[in-house]
Amino acid sequence: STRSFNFGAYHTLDTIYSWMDTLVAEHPNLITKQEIGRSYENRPMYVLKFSTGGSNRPAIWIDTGIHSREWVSPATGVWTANKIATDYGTDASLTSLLNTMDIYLLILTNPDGYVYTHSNDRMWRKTRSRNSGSICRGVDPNRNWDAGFGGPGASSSPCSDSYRGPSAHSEIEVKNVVDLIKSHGNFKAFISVHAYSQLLMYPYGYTCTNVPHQAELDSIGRAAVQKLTSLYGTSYKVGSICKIIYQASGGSIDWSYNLGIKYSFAFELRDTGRYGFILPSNQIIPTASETWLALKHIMEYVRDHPY
Amino acid sequence: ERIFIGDQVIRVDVQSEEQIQLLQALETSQEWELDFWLHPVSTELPVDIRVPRSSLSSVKDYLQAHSIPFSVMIDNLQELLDEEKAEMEVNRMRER
Repeated sequence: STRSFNFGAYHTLDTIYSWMDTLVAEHPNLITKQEIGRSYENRPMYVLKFSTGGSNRPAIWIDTGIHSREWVSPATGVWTANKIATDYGTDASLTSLLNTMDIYLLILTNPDGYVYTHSNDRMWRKTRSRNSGSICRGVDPNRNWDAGFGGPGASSSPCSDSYRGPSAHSEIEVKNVVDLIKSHGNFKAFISVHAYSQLLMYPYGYTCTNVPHQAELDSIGRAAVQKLTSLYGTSYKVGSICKIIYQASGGSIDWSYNLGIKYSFAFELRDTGRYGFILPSNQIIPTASETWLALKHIMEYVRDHPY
Repeated sequence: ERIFIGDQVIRVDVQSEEQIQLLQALETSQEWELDFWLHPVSTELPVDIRVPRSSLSSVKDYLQAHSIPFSVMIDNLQELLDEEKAEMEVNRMRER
């Protein structure tokens, strides 16, 4: 049962996928597992859909694990899925949210890369697609979205860790998400979870021009981070991707914002110590717990500000 | 499986715009095969660089030559990876 599952440990793709089936079986009236397509190496990509009924309700998108070496991100996704499942029906705010909206959670957004970090190269970040004309493999899945694609802040070299790919949505992992979001047509928020450096960011990355909703997104972000920090004192910075870190073209939340999904955010989770991507597993639950406070704040805001 | 014996992750708390540019120059050079975990963007954020063992002395010489202070965040990356793997194995056995 999921009660025996160790949420304070890192797990392989197979273990996470089989845990998903257990979670769904334990919450048949709340969670369904949907295969949204396959990865380059033909692994299924599973979204957990949290829904209490209705059809095509306004929805919130959360993805974790797009950069495969950022292990605390999918680990946080697993913990968050369980948190939503166990709090529904007891937490009034979450229950009211799920009575009006759906939540889609894609835990392993880059399955091939994630498996590769377990078997071959713990430092791998990209997808595992072959690049014609190069011995180097993989595309940075967060430079491959059709938002300022090919602009500054992504590389045209297949050997670079920020290689944008031959064209926008060339990566099947990205296209699977794009197709789902577009065919659903009623997503109101898009939240992508990365690690590390304690940042909560909003669009744009491909330009340092402010988005039309900059003030609102900034204020949501600051309030969300305040809640996150209240748990363990983990300090976050808030701002647009371009201004707070660097210009990065082809990013997912720029694409979702330009599609009309106003509440688009990207998290860079903790390393509060000096471990970087090798965050010790004893920090998974504290990381997920503090992140939940921010995630929940954003989702409540989305619930209370329909558009 | 790729191993990282002797690779170090160094942390630079950049003090100036000039240091950011010097680090960005490092970022573009392929020679030392540096893996920037955190990129040189502003004096507000640290810069973390995974340095392959073979490039360690050259990189440290470069930073010292430009009076860029740094500290070693991870002394031997492979040790941390071995610990992580061992812990996962223990967890797997326990769950089984």
